[in-house]
Amino acid sequence: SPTVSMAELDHLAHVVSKSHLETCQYLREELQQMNCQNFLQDEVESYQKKPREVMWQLCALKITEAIQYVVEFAKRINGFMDLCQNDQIVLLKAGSLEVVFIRMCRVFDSHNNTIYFDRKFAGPDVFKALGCDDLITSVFDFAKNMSSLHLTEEELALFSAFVLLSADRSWLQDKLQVEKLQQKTQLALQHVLQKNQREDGVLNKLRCKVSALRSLCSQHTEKLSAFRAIYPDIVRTHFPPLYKELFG
Amino acid sequence: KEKHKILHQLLQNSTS
Repeated sequence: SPTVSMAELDHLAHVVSKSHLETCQYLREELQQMNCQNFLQDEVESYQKKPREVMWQLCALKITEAIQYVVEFAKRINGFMDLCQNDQIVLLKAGSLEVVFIRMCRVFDSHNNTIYFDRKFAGPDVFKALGCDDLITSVFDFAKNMSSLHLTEEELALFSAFVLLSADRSWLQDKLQVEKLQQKTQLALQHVLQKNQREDGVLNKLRCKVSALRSLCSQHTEKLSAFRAIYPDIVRTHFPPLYKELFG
Repeated sequence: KEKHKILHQLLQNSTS
């Protein structure tokens, strides 16, 4: 593994954390100040009554918006833009949705199992019309587990960068370079966890989250394929082009 | 490149 000084790790943590905050779509304080409410029962019902394809389209749009912020985050991670374009695209194709799932825990309210969506807090029942209850349950469970770790923004930022810089993605041209960046990010994450006096188990718990994230993404791909098989024209004509590029 | 046109564009836009 690379030799890195403490000062270098501090600097890396600072830069990644700043990039994360600059590109995180919603600041926690903003959401608190907005005093967002939960959806009322009749609002929940109106989401549930939406045609399946309309709800899918809405969620594809929200995911795409969130991913655009993740792309900006990636661009500001040290060394990411020095990778060849093939590898930048491979990493974003495989990792951008995973980072969206990580970021979800910032807008998750564990008291009532709701998540910020479409300007209010929504429980799993809001997403019923999608017709993929198992995926929604998995996403909420993940957000719940992730938020129970009570990571700081700096820790979340470094974990997001670590996931984005996964060196084991297929089709990377310069695996070694990505591996170096990922190792440095992991060292910075370890350094910050130690500095924050987190117990040793946290890093292991985060490692387990990596496989949970992959499983969520493959579930999403399966659900999308099943949806596309029934509504190919809706996907072709109404889904955001970036979403189709990433998951098509 | 054609396959990932939008991603290419997003990556090439200067960070704002």
